[in-house]
Amino acid sequence: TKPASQDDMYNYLMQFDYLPKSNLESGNLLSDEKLTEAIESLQAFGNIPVTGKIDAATARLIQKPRCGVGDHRSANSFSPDNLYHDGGYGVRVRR
Amino acid sequence: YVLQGPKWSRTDLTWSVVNRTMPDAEKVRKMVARALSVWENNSKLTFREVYSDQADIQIVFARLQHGDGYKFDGPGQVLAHAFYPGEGRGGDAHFDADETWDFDGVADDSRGTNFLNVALHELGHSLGLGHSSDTNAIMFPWYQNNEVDGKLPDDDRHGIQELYGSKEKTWGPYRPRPTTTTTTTTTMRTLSYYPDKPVYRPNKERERARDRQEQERRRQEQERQEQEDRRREREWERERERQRQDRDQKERERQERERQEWERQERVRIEWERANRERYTSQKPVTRPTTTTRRPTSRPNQNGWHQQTHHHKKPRKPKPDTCMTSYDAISMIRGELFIFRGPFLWRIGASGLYPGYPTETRRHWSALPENLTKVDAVYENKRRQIVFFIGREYYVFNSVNLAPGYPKPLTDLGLPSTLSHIDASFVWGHNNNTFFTSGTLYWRFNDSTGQVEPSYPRDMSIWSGVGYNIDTAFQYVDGKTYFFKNLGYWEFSDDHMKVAHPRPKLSSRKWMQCARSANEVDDEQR
Repeated sequence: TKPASQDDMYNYLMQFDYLPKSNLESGNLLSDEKLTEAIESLQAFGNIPVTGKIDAATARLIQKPRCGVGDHRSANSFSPDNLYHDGGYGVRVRR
Repeated sequence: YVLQGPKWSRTDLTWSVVNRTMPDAEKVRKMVARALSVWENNSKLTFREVYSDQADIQIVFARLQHGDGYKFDGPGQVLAHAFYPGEGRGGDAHFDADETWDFDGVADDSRGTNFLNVALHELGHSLGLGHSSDTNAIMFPWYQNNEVDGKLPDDDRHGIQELYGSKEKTWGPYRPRPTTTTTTTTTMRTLSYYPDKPVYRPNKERERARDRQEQERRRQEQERQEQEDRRREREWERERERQRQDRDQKERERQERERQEWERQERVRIEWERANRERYTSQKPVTRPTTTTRRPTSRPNQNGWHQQTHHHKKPRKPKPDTCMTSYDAISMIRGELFIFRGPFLWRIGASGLYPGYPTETRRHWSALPENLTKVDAVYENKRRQIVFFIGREYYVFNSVNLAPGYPKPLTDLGLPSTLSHIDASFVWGHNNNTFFTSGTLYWRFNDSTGQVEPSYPRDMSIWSGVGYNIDTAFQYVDGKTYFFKNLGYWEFSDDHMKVAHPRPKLSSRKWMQCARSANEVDDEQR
């Protein structure tokens, strides 16, 4: 597994809605804790140890084939019509 | 499980494979039907295949950029994506044509990615399910060639039944199929879903007769299907006609209301002027104004446009109502604000709206088409040239003179040949990049290459809160970016990458300095 660069990680987190996609455009710098939070959220979703770091398990996870739809509801991605949206994360329905 | 966004308002849905001529089209259809039967057997949903681009769920194979702003990435990683329920592209499922697909629904990943499994997942999105973190769930984001074994994992079943209810009728007692030899590795098991399919050893003759029967049945089914489609098509056509008449009726009523409102305001204004004149004459000696120019009275005709009545000139094109119009384009040009609507423009300088506007756009830029009906978008580029987008072409002006070689087609900018028009063009104050938008997509323009960036288009949802199919956008002298749609606008908050106020504000007040009408409540007061 090739090591995941910070950029790969960053783009992956934005592509699958762990970070707001808008950062693709604004390039707004993110605080370290925001980045760590996003990595922890990805690790929890992917059922791998939650370390907040780009470790080997995480590098493997982001290379696995997957669905292109984001993992959180954010900014209406993949919604057919883009209604007004606060850009926050959708409410997850509890099991 | 996650219920994501809207669900379908009915349970009888149609689906259609778009790439019907692709080599494995038959297998794709069969697999999609099997995947849908899993969702169907665990909910009230029913699915019917049609041959129409009006189907609720369109199955598409595409590669890399395929026009929806979510490009595929070649073999590996992203396998497919789908849109949540809704009009237009809602419900559609796109599969990456660059993947090595195994269309036989078997467990052997060495032959490729199990299409049946991925289709089952993507159709979950098409029905309104988001991703689940339950590794056994079909809606788990990462591909795992897991088996459904006739029964949908609980997580998915609970989700789909929460959305569309469970089947009323109880299925016969579940008779597990004779187990297939499972391979040694952990998750390599097949998705097998035909609990009641009998196993028998047919002889050749009987099999041929059965095939003939099967073909005859399918031909009849297809014929019935096509009749059904024609009937539905006629139904849709009637429905669309009714909606069109409805819309026209509503438009006439709206314009009538506007006309009455305008006349009321006109009476109030005349009354106010008369009262002022009386007050004025009672206080000071009357000084006759040196020149009396007849102000042309303009009153909206029946379709809301203002007909300038000049007693001595032939009537010109009807002009839009300055205080009641949407904007086709808007831009700062040489430090002044230009707003375009139809073939007209307004010019707003430091002291407000110039008198005598709106005027015809071609009075400033005469090289624009004689039969100009509207300008789609305008912006002043970094070389201070003025760029007009009209239909599939763009014009570059050095001040008021058309630069040599223009107009050029949009494709010269690297935009797709399928693009019919640009909605907005603007330089974003946040990073001074130039953007073009159209429909649900936007591109970033590279001034040095003169082309849009190759990693575009992207989906407009990134400009959170603005929505799709905007009318126009621009960067104002305050450095902020404003997006416009219909009679309203949003200020955009660059830091938060979303609109600064979810509800659009009335454009005429801020940009045309129109007085607030009596029944209009200020946003602050609101």
